[in-house]
Amino acid sequence: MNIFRFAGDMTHLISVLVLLLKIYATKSCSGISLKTQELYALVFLARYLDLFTDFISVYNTVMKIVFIMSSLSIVWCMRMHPMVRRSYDKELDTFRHYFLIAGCLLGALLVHEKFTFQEIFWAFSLYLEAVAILPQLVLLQRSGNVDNLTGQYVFFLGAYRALYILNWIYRYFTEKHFGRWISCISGLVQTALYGDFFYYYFISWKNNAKLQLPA
Amino acid sequence: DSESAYKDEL
Repeated sequence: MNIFRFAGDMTHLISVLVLLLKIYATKSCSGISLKTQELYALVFLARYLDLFTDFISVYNTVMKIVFIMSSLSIVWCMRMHPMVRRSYDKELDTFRHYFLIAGCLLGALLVHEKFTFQEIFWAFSLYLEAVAILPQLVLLQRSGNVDNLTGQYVFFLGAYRALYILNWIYRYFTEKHFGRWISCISGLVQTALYGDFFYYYFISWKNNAKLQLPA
Repeated sequence: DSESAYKDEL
């Protein structure tokens, strides 16, 4: 464990807590893409298949359970909770995310570490996580002004993977056989997709103005 | 070994 990875995990945890705070505090999920939440739930379920078979550390197991439970509870909340589901921007959240799932599944069948069930789902989860934010970014552009908690949620979600890239660079130079090209490339694509969001987020922070994404 | 070397990440 290195500081970059720990900071990345904590940033990821913060993004989940900010989203939970927004939903429970405001009893609203306006501005949040249900499709991105569903994709993330799928990412965690596909990636943590080894939750019960490989014990790595208490930290690792606890964090996996937290990410799986939180993503499933957010999806459940946005679909079932009577108050929350009413505020869902159903008509704006129209990204056809099933294509993302199909594309990533195909990609994982073609490019993976080893042709085993767990490895293919691991690669699938990395490709899917790289594009999972797309429905959310499209929704932000369509919904005009973004409330603070939603903006912070997306910011921390993007920042966590950027920290993981530093972690991979660090591990590349400190561990001899560290070849994780699939996660490095997926992580770079994922962080790049946040590029313009980070730019407008920085501008809004600098000018102390509301976050506005150009349509 | 390389197997578990990188599966320790979340």
